[in-house]
Amino acid sequence: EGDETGIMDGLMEALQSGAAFRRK
Amino acid sequence: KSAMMYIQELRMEPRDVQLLGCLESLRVSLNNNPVSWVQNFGGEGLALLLNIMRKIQDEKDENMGVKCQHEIVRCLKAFMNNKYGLKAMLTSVEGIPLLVRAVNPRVPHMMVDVVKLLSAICILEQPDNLHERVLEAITEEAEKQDIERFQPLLSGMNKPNIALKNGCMQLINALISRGEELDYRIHIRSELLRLGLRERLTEVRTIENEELRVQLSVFDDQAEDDSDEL
Repeated sequence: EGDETGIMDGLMEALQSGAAFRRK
Repeated sequence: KSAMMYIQELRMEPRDVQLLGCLESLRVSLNNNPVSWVQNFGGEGLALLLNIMRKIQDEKDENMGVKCQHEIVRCLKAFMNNKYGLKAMLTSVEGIPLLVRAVNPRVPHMMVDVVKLLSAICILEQPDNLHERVLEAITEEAEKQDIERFQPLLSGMNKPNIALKNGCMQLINALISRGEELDYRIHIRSELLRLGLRERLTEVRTIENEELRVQLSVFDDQAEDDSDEL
C-alpha cells in the first residue's frame, strides 16, 4: 500500500513548489 | 472505531455538535488508517459525506454548518489521499461540483483548503482533462449564482489572507497550465485579467512571501511563453 498513499499530499507539494507547472 | 461504525453514525444524519465530533474523528481515522480501512469506508461512506455536504450547502447555515462543511472538506482530502479514494471521488458525479460550491470567499479558511484540493485535481494526469471538469463545474456554479465564473477567485485574491491568495493563484495556474491549446490558455488568462486580476496582481507583487512569489512567477512565465508562441 506504500506507494498508493499520499497522492494528494504529493500533488499539493508539487503545486506549491512550482514543479507541477514545469513544461515537459 | 471501525469504518462501518462511522457509516452507521453518518446514516443517522447527526446534526451540529454531534456531526462535527463524528467528522473530526473520521478525519483522524481516514488519515491514520491503512488504505484497506478507507476501502471499507468506501463508496457508501463517500456518498454519505457528499450528501451531508450538499444538505449543509443548501441550508446556508453560517455557523455550525460552515464548521461541519470544512471538516467534510478535510475528510475528503484524507479520503482522496490514496488511489482507491481518489478514483471513487472522481467517479462520483457530485464530488467536483460540491467542492466548487464550497469555494466561498466569505469563509476564507475553508476556501483555502478547497481551492488547493481543486488545484490538485486539475493537475492529475489520469484520467485526462480533469481541469476541464473543474472548469465546467466552476462555470455551472457561476451560472446558478448569476455571477462571473472567476468572481469567487478574484474575491479570494482580494482578502487579506495570504494563504488564500496563494491558493487562488495555484488554482488559476493549474487551470491555465493544463490547457493544451494556446487559445484556451490565452482566453482564460484574458478573462481573469479583465475581471480584475491585473489590479490584484499589482497588489500581490508587493507582498513578501516565498509561496506567493512561486505562484506569481509561474503565472508570469506561462504568460510569457504563450506570448512568444503567439
